Amino acid sequence: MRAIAVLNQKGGVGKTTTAVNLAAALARDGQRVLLLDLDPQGHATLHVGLELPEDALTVYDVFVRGAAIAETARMVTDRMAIAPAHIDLVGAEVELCDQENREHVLARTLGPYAEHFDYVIIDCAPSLGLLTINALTAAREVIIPLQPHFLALQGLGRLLQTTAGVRAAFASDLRILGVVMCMFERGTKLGQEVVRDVQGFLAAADAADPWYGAVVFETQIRRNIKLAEAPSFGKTIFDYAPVSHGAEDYLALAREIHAARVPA
Amino acid sequence: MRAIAVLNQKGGVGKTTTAVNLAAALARDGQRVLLLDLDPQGHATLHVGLELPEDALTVYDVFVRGAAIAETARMVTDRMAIAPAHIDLVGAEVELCDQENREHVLARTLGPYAEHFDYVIIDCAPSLGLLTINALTAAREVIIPLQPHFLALQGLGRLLQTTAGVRAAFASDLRILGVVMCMFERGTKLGQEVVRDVQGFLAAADAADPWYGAVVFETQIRRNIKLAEAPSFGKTIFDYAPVSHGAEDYLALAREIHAARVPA
Ligand SMILES: Nc1ncnc2c1ncn2[C@@H]1O[C@H](COP(=O)(O)OP(=O)(O)OP(=O)(O)O)[C@@H](O)[C@H]1O
Ligand SMILES: Nc1ncnc2c1ncn2[C@@H]1O[C@H](COP(=O)(O)OP(=O)(O)OP(=O)(O)O)[C@@H](O)[C@H]1O
Ligand SMILES: [Mg+2]
Ligand SMILES: [Mg+2]
Repeated sequence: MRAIAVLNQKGGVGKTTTAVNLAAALARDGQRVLLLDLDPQGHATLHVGLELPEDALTVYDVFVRGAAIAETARMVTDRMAIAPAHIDLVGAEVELCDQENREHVLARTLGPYAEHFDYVIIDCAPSLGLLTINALTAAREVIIPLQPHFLALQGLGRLLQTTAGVRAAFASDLRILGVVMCMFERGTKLGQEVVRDVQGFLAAADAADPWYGAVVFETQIRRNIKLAEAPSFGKTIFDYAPVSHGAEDYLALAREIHAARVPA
Repeated sequence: MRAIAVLNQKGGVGKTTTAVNLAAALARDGQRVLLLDLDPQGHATLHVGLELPEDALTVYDVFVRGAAIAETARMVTDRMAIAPAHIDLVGAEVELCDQENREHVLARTLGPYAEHFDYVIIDCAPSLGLLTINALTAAREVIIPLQPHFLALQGLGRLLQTTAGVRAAFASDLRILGVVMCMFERGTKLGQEVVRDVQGFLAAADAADPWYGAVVFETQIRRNIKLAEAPSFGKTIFDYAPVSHGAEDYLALAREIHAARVPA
């Protein structure tokens, strides 16, 4: 099982859109996928159109009451399940403060699922708090969605430092798989500049850095209004607009990521 | 002096772009404007190309050491000054925890400037923490930048509730001036739908709601790559691309907001 965290503390850069549609693309290609919504905003849960009854168990219960992931997970499409978020997650970081081993709650609950899923894709909140630390100790790989804009580029250094900090603190083999350009507008010089900047930065990594070997994915997710419309219908791009740039790009990304897997 | 907070806890929706270019547009029209960067990311400070010497005083010093705004403010263009942010602001919320009257630090320091400036425009961080509460007790008016997308619409209710909470808790006359559509793509049905949704929501307000009388501004800020390029040159849209949709739209917004001022 590959556990991949989709992470960038800068808001609105395409994390949820990438987590949901990458999970759906992998499932279309025959992989068994669990999408884990770790953002109190619950946008991945909304994106797939999941309406939860009041007493439904969510990721909040996993963190605060020790519920098993299986008790929260619901099938969304063939081979794709979601463990939904709930706004109460906002309080989980405070409630976890006194728990033993609070950084590894998620890692411990994912353990038993290694046989059931080929992929776990974790949609993270736009912050570097305890929930995100849990994602980084549970996942072995990180994908960084990046909007190819100057302001969005500024926080990348801090994000990479945080992953290095988690790797050192917990002696894990966490590694950055790559950066995926989202909302890409071909033909703008800003887009090309940002790609070159990031490629240069990644190429200069030391063997000890978690981003050693990380790449800017070949696949660029083009700006495409259908990707922004799909969540309002509670659908992935494959159910909403299967013949669109958005569907093409996320299918290509899934294949690029699946080909990049380290042989088990 | 009008003090206006530019606020939306959803990330990446156009807060900084609006705060900087609205401030610049008001200054072009002859107003004396202070731009206050209250976001630890310091994007407004970056956007105007301000490079601070190591020992420079910033908004952090205003919060944690009682420095006066005047000691931090630097002129950016004619009639426009900025009080810059610093990454240390990340820690200010914790450091303020034990201070008396910690929600009013900003309001107290702005008091003496009522004669010096016609406008104070506050760029807020994408969160609803203590720094943002300080913005809401210092400002009398709020502008909400909104990306006309389904996911961006979800948090609007919570944002409005937070302003109502601040108004009740501190018995202030804080009011929501309006919602400005950012990154607007004319001709998409999603854009039109979001405008209608928000207009309907605002029209249904009670007299006691802080958003009573709030509107969706006529001026829509169109998506325009020049607005995303300008910060990489450390310039406002007026210095970078004075003949562009971005410059046109922010000038129109400034005039709409200035016309909406309550007679002193
Ligand atoms: N390639 C794209 N083309 C057009 N719109 C997009 C694209 N990717 C994402 N969007 C839209 O842009 C907005 C931001 O994307 P998204 O919500 O996925 O970002 P995020 O990083 O998850 O945000 P947050 O930080 O709030 O969690 C959403 O409204 C989404 O529908
Ligand atoms: N009208 C527009 N057209 C094109 N790009 C835009 C527009 N407005 C903002 N942008 C770009 O979109 C990105 C997000 O905008 P901005 O940084 O102003 O949002 P924000 O709400 O301040 O983000 P944060 O929540 O991180 O503070 C930036 O890269 C900015 O340059
Ligand atoms: Mg998201
Ligand atoms: Mg900003």
